[in-house]
Amino acid sequence: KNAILTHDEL
Amino acid sequence: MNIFRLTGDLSHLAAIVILLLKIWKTRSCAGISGKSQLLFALVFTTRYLDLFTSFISLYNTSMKLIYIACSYATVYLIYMKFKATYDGNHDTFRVEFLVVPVGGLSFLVNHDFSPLEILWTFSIYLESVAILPQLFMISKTGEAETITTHYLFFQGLYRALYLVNWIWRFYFEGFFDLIAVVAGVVQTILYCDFFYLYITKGMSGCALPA
Repeated sequence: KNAILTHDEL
Repeated sequence: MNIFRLTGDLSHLAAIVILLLKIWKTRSCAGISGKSQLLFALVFTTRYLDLFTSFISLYNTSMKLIYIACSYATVYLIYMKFKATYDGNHDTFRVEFLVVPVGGLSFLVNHDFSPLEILWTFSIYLESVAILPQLFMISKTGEAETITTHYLFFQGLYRALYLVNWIWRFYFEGFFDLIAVVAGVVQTILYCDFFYLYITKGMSGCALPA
């Protein structure tokens, strides 16, 4: 939790 | 990256560039909802804050920068350079009815209760409804110019291709982002009525019923 999530879509 | 995702991104880019070029070439933003374009600029700004925190690929970074730059350029043309041609009297959708509930929802339903993640969620929800001022404007005036319908077609096609991309990724990568998928489905549904008219009216300046 609270780790920065990576969003690989635009 | 799969073919649906790539063509989706390119459709999105096509929509943005079509609109920008239309305004630039005709020196007019008549029939274009400045409010929708402001919302899209807000969508890109709040979603791509991760440009500062994570690097995914050169493609990813450059597309983000291009989307942001183009959306701000569009807003500049509508509200500054060609302000005289902006049809503000017909652009009467109350954006607070979108921004406030979407803001509230992004606080309540998100993947992680952190500032960046809430802003990302906000952008996803907001994007799904950001076209409403434009559709509302068209339903008020009863028609859209051909080029505006092309813009809407590519906007809708982009989200439809993303849906296929998500089905693909679910089966082949086990990837599933519920928030993005639900918002994407809502967004695509908003274009269905328009798609129908676009195709049946011969892809020309359709008179769109309210």
